[in-house]
Amino acid sequence: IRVGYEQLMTTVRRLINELENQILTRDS
Amino acid sequence: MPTTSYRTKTIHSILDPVAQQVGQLVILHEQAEDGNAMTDLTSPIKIVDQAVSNLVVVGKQTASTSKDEILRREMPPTFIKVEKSSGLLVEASDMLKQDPYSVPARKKLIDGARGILQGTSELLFVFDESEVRKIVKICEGVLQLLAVSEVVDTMADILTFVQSLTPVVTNMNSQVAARREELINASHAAQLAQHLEQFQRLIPLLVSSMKIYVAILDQGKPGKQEAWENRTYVASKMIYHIQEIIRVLQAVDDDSFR
Repeated sequence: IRVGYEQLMTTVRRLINELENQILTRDS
Repeated sequence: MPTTSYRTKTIHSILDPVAQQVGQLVILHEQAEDGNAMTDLTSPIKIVDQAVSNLVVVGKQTASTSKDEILRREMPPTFIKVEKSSGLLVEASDMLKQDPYSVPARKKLIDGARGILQGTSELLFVFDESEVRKIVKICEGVLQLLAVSEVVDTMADILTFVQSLTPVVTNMNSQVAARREELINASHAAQLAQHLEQFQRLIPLLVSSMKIYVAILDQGKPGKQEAWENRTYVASKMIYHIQEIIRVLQAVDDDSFR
């Protein structure tokens, strides 16, 4: 479970970064 | 989470890794009698919290400058959810520093991760709906042009009509085709392909029916009524296919997470 939560935080961070990219590259 | 509820391949690729891990951790958490101390998650959580703050800044800028009124309205609540959930993660890491065995802290971790997943899902859905509205607007532009076909009564006007129609239809084709590629729902994707193909086939028929009508008008020949009806019929079939394309674009899967 310890490793799971660390991995989860890494994956969540990637998710948020990816979302930011999606917003930035979107045409208005 | 059923695959089709992600709606598009892009959304699936972004959300699924987190959904899988949250799902596994929920099971472990519910089953666990884990007496081991939780490692210090302060640093990874701080990074997530910072990423969320950046996301919200960028998102708010986009929301405030977008021409899409619905997007401007629907985006901000998704940020609130993601921010609150990130806050839960921060609280959890503080609690775990005090007590590495804390069960309420683990629950906050799960709730925080779930909340981020839900908030980002909603954000991606809001975005996706906005993309669909753009494509629908392009389709509606084609519908408006098709309405013009009914009042064209000179060869010069037919030429102008074709010159106007071509770029709009080309744009619609590429947008709808790209959307079709993205859709996870195979039935919707197939319907889009079918209606697009049938619409394309009718374009030369429409132009020739218009030419026949105009020729009859110019030469004063009989058959004006039939020619008019034929032109109207072809145009109405094309309108039907565009309306079906719009309907499928706007369709929501039955098991959508929304």
